[in-house]
Amino acid sequence: KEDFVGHQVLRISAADEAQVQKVTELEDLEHLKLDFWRGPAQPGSPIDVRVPFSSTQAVKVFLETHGIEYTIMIDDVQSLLDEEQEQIFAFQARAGT
Amino acid sequence: TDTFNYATYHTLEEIYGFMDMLVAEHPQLVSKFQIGSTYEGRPIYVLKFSTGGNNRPAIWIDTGIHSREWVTQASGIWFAKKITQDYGQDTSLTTILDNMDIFLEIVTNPDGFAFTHSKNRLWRKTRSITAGSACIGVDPNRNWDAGFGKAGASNNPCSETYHGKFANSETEVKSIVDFVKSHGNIKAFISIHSYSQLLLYPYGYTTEQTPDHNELDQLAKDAVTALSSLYGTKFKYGSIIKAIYRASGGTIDWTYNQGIKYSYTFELRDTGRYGFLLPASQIIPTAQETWLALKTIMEYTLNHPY
Repeated sequence: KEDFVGHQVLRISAADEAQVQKVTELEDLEHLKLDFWRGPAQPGSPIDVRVPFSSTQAVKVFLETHGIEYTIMIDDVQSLLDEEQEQIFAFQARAGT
Repeated sequence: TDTFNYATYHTLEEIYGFMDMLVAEHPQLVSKFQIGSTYEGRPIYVLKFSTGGNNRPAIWIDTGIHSREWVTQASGIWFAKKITQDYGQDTSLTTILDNMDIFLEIVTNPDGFAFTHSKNRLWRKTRSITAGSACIGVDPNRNWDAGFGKAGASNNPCSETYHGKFANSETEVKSIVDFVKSHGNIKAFISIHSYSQLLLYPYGYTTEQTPDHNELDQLAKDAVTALSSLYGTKFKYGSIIKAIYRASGGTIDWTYNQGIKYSYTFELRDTGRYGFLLPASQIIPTAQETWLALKTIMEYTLNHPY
């Protein structure tokens, strides 16, 4: 299965149209392998993006350089997925007995 | 289906098994039919809830066109059960079903959904191969023939919003298109996504307002009011392009342009904690509150024929 260890989901708050445009530029940088869960829209509308571990530093530096605020929405995607799988397995085990 | 666990996520096989059980339990009310096959050859099933009549006006609901939005398929299962439980008990739903049919496609993107269970939990697109590209899949919510290929979709096959080679290139989309056209009497079309708590109406590909803008806006307001009444979940509403962003080739833009006035799309919970990874404990509350909004739209559709 695809491994999402160290992947974070950042919630980005673009304050104005220029910042939205900057985030849109990030979208075009294919080598970062970003997965936009909520794409860039109008200022004030949150932008959520899953960032692979290998791109975390680059993305955060980019955002900070341009004064774009963000928070970490999900600290480690894989840990959430593990929890989800555990719940499903637990249900299946109960159903099996 | 009484012992089916609605509070956990299920595989495609379990969901298809659930559908068969529901049909077996309520043969006078529920039937299952196949509208097509996926790129990888899986059947695409739709549940039909009908109390009789020939080609009655109908309401379409689909969940799971973006495969990783697991709370939507899970909600679809809950809706199916709810319809069978409430028919004959709930006056409003009974009146709707005595006059209209309801079509429910619980897994709109079966290949993608199977892939989320086997290989990549966060897979969104179909699984079709694009000639000349190493990347797989098309965003089935950019593949409809409504502003297809315009701004608001990507022409890069590696993008999550890749619109595909041409409109309806995806069999998962074409199957619905063919069904909607052949039926010819669908009056409301509701496509359910997650997340970000929105109720949206056309358009997404243009800033132009639809001729029914005011009516769609008022109905959206009523629907989110009903939704919020249960747990206080806050939804915003508006046209796609205003409330989120420009998106071309989207489902409900096409259905609206086909003449289905009451065309809506939901984005279910949450507001920024779990995203697509909504804990299973939230499935039932999500479905319950969404059901209230669905009922508002369905009741309005029944009472405002066109």
